Amino acid sequence: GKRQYDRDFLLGFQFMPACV
Amino acid sequence: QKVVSPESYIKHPLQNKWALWFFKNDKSKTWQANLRLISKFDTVEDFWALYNHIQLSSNLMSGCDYSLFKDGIEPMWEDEQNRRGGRWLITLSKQQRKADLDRFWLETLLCLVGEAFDDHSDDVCGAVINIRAKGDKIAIWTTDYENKEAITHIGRVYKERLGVPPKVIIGYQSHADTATKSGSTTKNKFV
Repeated sequence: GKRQYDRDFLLGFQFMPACV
Repeated sequence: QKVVSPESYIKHPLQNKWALWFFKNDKSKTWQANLRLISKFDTVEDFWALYNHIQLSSNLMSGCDYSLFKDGIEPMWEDEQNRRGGRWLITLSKQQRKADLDRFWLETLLCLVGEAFDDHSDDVCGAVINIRAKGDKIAIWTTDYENKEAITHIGRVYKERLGVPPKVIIGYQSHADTATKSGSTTKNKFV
């Protein structure tokens, strides 16, 4: 299937510390 | 020893790789020379790293565009994936630049990278925001103006995601009609 992400899931990552 | 869950160190991959383009209107240059690729990304984390780093659309100068397209598709009518395509067009009033523009554009981006249109997301080529003194525009571009099922599904979901009231009509126009129009308006293929 498709890799779908809903808006709240995506918004939850906006200010996460960056992965290195 | 502590076991760290992969959730905490693996970025979340997107279905597609996306390219963000910027257009700045310099009349001394050709249209194509004014179009620049900013960056590409294919994870949720890299999308935000880019989005948080660049100017909000409402801060851009008049004549500028952002375009977000699937990797391999150029943000122009002439691209093979766009030639027979069209766009769902959202036209904004001058007052909406402050109230809605940045919110609408972010919602558009989230629809694209999150594949909000289910199987019909395959028909999506990208999205464009035009910053213009006479009124800003946002559009989702799809690949086939004859694919009624995909276009209407995308239009319904998009309108709902933007929170556009049901009584407000949005139109879908083919790029061929937009390119050959004589007046300022293009006829709608779908509403």
